Amino acid sequence: TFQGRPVWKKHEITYRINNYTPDMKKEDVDYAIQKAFQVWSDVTPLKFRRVHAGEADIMISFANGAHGDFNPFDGKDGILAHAYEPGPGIGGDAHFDEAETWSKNQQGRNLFLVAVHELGHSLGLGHSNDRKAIMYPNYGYLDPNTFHLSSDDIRGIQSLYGGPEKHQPMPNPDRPKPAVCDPNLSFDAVTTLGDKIIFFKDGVFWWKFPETSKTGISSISSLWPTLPSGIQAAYEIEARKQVFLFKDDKYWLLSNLRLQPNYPKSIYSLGFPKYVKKIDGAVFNPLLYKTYFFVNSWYWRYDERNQRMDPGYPRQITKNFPGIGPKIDAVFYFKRNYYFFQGSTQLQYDVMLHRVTKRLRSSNWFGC
Amino acid sequence: ASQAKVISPTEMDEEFAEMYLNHFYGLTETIPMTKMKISRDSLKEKIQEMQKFFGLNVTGQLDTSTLEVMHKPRCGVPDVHHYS
Repeated sequence: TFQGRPVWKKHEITYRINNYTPDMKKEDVDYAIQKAFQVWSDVTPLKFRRVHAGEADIMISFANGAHGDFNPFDGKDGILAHAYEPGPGIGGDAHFDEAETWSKNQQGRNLFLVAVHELGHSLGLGHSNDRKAIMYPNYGYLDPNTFHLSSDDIRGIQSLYGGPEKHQPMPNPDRPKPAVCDPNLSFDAVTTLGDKIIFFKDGVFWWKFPETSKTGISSISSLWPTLPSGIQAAYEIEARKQVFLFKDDKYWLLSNLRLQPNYPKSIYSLGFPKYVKKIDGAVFNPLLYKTYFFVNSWYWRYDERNQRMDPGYPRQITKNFPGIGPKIDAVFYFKRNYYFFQGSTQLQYDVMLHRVTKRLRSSNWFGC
Repeated sequence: ASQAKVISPTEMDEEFAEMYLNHFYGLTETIPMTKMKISRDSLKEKIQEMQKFFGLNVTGQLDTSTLEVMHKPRCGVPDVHHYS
């Protein structure tokens, strides 16, 4: 932290992007900055709100050479950016040297990584001498898709603001927060992921080893910073080590736990009609090598071998999955059963018998 | 830290190091305004401070690994003192 431990005295902080670098598309700059803020909001009670006019707490700008703060930039390389500790006026502001080549990948300087660092200063963190920390002063490229704060960064920021409020993610705790045992808890999406089952809810996911009592919770952004929160459907093709994640009309691919480039893609590329705006649940059946997609009271079947939607769909869930629906929240496949989630209820559905064989609580996997 | 190779820094290296240490470690802040010249001792002290911060061999000399770290792209916020 800085000398005197300056902090913001409030938890809702505004930011404004004053201008843009010509090196990147505006929407990529917006996204990099928003994700950089999210890295910090995931581990603190802080909330960041973007404003488009007037003075914000944190003003973000790109500038060349002398830019009015007595700390001129030095041209390409050397100093990449700087930011000021929390306070009025210039306090909290973050400046990026326009002489650098900014990018959303490993070319030049990755804006997301530098922004996470600078915003750390804007929130009151000084430099760390821990090489693993994002607050280490020297630049080093890290994959933004697998980026996460170091324990030093988290300890630092939480010493200033405390941990996140409930339902917010905690970094690598040993067991799930009690919230998972809330009798009214529903999940957004559930899938297997290797030897674990992953339960998505808002910005976090719980993980569970099905055969043991070992569980945990992580924030989505701590593992995949560029993935949005609120994943609505997910399924795994275990043989390919692929997991598909859906939100609204977009989907992402995780392969060997890494987010793949060229995503998100549009769900319409899978063959959905335009009136489908989001997927409620998705499940891959390894016996058929087909994926079922559930949308309101209807479902589609996608042939993973031919990469196209089977003809004759959509069909009504209640007609072909007796005891299920009309609408589901999430579904996953495990040991020849589908597990459908409807609010706080979970239905075990035998794939071979084609019927519901057990009625459980949604949180049943956590021994609640 | 890798073994620091002992070299004779060039005048350019020394000038660059002075600027680096002044910006990031407040080199001139510790020198009275009346004394215009940076003493060898205060320079050595600040090099040591910087080497300690970066986990380098603490020699107080401008060795290759120290200069290498100084030349890396970085954030402009000072490591141990405030912007003035």
